[in-house]
Amino acid sequence: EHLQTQHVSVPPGARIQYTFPKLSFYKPNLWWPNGLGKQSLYNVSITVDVKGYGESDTWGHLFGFRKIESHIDRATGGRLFKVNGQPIFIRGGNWILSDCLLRLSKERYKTDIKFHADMNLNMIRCWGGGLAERPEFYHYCDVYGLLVWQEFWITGDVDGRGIPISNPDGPLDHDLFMLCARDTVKLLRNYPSLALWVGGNEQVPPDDINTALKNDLKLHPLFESHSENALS
Amino acid sequence: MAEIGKTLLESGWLAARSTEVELTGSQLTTTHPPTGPSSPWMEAVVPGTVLATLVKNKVVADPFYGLENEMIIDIADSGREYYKFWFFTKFQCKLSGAQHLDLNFRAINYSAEVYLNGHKMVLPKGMFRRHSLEVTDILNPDGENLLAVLVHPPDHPGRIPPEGGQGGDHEIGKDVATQYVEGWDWIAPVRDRNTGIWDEVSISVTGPVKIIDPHLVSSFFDQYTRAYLHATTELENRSAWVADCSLNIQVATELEGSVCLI
Repeated sequence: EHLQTQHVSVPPGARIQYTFPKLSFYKPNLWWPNGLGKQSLYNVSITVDVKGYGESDTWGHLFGFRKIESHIDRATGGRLFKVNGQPIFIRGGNWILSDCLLRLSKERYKTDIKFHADMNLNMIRCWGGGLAERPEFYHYCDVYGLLVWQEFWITGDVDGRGIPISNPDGPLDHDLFMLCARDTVKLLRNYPSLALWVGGNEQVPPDDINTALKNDLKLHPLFESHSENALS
Repeated sequence: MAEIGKTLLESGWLAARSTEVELTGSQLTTTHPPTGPSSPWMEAVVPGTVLATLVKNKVVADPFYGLENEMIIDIADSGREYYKFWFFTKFQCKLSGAQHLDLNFRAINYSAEVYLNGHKMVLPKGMFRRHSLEVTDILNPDGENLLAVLVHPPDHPGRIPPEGGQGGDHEIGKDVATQYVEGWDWIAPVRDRNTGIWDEVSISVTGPVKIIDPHLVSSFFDQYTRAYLHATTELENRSAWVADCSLNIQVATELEGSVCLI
């Protein structure tokens, strides 16, 4: 059941979206954060062969089976995280970026992130005044089991505070902000270490941006269900 | 026939300040390409920022040491043109038949004009967005392709008040870009506001149909003993005929040692 081929016809010049029938796994090796278990990863590859031509494109990604949930715990007022149904005590570190000349390398990310795992942390929070971190950052968080809290590019200092208040309505171009946010989500959404998208640092984004982010990022109804028949 | 897949363009880049280059992008990528790191051209750090390139070539002091950052002119004083830079490289690629080539920029800060073999394309504003340009029809027949990128700094680089502070005068917040670059309580201002080709540049060869942004989601039942993998992808047919495709998904895990379970 781990190899599936589907036949699809794509009209000339068209761009279509295709969903495979779901692949079922029995007792898959789950991905766990640092300290809770192994960071099992599967190599998922997708290839497309065109009749009369041969292999046309290929794509691969390391994927981890895990379920991450979080909610505001009424008793403590804090955000409580669960991974694969297990509550987890978050030991997190702040992250701004590796280097202010953006000389970002795999080696640097591997060293920085392994350091966080060696310090027995299990979450890294990417501050809103820094970057949407890069795929190589997330890859090593997958490998070493660091959950990632990724903020979008709004900060309490620059957006909507201060005397006089600066940028009360955030960036000038909200459509550009949402275009960048959507493209960033597509770039990072398959990494098992990605645990939480956050609108900004110590500040709620402008209403239209915040509403659009919440709407785009809510779990697809297909996965809301708690029983299989709703899925089928 | 070029091999299907992605190739990083991460070596052989040159850079020059735009105000020191008389030529146009079309001339740079046709009749007058730079021949090497001779003034005003220098070896460039790509991916990286303009300042990374200037530090590498010792054109400016290293801002990480002492108060050297104070020696580097801030964009607020120099003007945006001073940190508007050309980046240039060459790449080999010979397609055959129904093959297609994309030129990909995973992130640029803040906007850019791309010239390939004399053809101009624009990379719109925004620090956190990818750009993918289909360049199949403008490749050189001999396989040697000339690429020049003119990178513009953020629109609102701001000015650092004498007292510094978190985010300087907050002007950078008007753009969709990283905000720490105007300085914070933990870092001095970054003089070029991180202008540059700050993430990977690649070319990717495909056949007539291209796979775009697959999305993988897992769902669980019976205490995680039963799981499903849901996969959705976009497909683009860039040919002029209907493409009958076989779409394959394969999941393999590395068992202990080097045994692979398919």
